[in-house]
Amino acid sequence: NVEPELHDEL
Amino acid sequence: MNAFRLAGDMTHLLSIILLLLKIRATKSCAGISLKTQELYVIVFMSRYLDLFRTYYSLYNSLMKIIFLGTSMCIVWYMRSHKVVRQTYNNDEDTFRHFFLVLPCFVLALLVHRNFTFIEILWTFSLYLESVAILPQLVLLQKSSNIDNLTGTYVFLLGAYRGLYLFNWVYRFFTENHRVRWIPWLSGLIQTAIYTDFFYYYIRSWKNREKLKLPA
Repeated sequence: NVEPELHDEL
Repeated sequence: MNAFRLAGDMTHLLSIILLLLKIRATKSCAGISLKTQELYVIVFMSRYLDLFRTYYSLYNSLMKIIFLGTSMCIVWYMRSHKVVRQTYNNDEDTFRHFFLVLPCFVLALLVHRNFTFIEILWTFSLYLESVAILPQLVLLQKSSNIDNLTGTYVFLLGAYRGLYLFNWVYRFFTENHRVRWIPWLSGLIQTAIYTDFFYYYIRSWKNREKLKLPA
């Protein structure tokens, strides 16, 4: 289960 | 995307626009720390490596390209523009990058979530960003004459991560996010470093006085 974590933030 | 996150990003973007405006309109980078600006280039380059690997949204990709491009543009102006570079406070901008970059990198090697190339660099960028403003704050303390644009630039830059803190609290409760110590603590430290500056900035604004930081 690879989550994008908070990588969708800047 | 929630309102805090958007407000944070817009504040960040606005701070950069303001700095570029100051440099272009006044042909001066007086009061701006090249050390801090170079640290931001390192921060963005190490954090936005995933730009070509993972696609999140057009917004996300565009903002990453803007932050990378503008940070490099600012450093170019300060180092290479024949007029602007002469206004740089070379003698007062004395902070050594090395003392921030190396400890942050070592810390990222020791404290991270996954031991992968992208994850280590992402963690490093968070640690480095949290302290990247220090050379700028040191320079402001030495400056007797801080212009409005510079003061407001630093204020907006500090406010941006503060808004992200609200964004994380909001996401924690609405999106079943787990606890994310690395970005949260880094963001908290980053915002805390500005506390003193915020106090003097707001006070000077309320009293309509010129901004001055005690040495």
